[in-house]
Amino acid sequence: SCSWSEFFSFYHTLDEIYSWMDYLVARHPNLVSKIQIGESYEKRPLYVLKFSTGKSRYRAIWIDTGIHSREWITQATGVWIANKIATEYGKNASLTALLDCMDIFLEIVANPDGFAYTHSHDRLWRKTRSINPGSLCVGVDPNRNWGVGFGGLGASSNPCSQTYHGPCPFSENETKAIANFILGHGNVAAVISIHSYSQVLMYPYSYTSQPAPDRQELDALAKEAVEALTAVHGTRYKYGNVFSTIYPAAGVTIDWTYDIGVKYSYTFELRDTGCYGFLLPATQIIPTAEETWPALMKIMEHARDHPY
Amino acid sequence: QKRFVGDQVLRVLTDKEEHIALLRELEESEDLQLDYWDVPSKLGLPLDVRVPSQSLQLVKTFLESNSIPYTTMIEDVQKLLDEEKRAMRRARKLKR
Repeated sequence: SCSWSEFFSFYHTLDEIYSWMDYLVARHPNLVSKIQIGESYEKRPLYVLKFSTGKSRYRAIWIDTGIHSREWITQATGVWIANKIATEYGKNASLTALLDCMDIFLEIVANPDGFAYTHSHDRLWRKTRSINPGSLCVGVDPNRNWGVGFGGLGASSNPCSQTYHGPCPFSENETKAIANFILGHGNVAAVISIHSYSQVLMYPYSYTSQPAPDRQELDALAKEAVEALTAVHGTRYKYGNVFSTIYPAAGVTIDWTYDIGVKYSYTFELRDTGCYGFLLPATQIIPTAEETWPALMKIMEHARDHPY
Repeated sequence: QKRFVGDQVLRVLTDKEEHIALLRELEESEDLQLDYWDVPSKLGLPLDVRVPSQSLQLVKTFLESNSIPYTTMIEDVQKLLDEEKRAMRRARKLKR
């Protein structure tokens, strides 16, 4: 009895999202499939939706949402985006052209243990749920756990810190599974890692003030994407490299993907609009997703049109 | 489930390097159990900090005595969470 616009305008639990993913696959069997890329520390499956029109291995775009579990707007936006991709294929000429030559992989809940924990114990939990030997504090920041600049600026060696980098690079199942998948695929042309709430679109680097070799192109594309985003609801975004735009941060997703050769490596910080932080009311899910979509499309179209 | 009754989120405005250093110092005080929603690093960027109710007075006094400007972004975290829960319950009814 629930219309889909209503469904997308609420926050959902992990079980609800996973069930909905099965529904999406069933509705669009020729376009969408669900693959498991690993399991979390607490043995939950790490699911990725694959949007593909081809049998061969196309160039691919990777998108993940919700690696920081308390940023609920990102998982909710991930659900909306998955639906958008599935329902716009064959209607939206640009997306159709994209899916006719590229695959999109979307991991809606990149940190399922943390996400389940935000629903059951602590709404403001950010990290993974792995036990840290010798410490009472639980969890690792999965966006400081990647194998680039590991342990450097903006990452903490204190297991009780929100930015604890973990005992070694890729100590967390959740990050290792993504890294293995991207490396194993071998043809990922763009990575977009979606967070919230500072309203910025950023590219490498985070761990060093050195400019990325492709800085000019990445910056121009970020500008275009942000303009497309702002045109929808007037939401103001900044853009630039992570190091100068917000803060130095070592061991983050997009620095690793960039350094292994994924040129179009971007990270979004979606809304807040200055009032709610991680506690964005559900009424803002659809506007947030709606404005994110054209920005995502700009990046995906650019990756499609500029093979390297 | 963990409750956040009376916890506030303060938006701290850093316009001097020494403010950033002080905020880092404050972050180290584990007794206060502060939850920094961003990293204190750049001048001019607002910094949001969730302050548990029992630490509010101390933190506000610290900020004021060091002339660090702030506003209260969220008056009561639990109120927002209660509203969020109500919305999810409404969603479940609709789904059924």
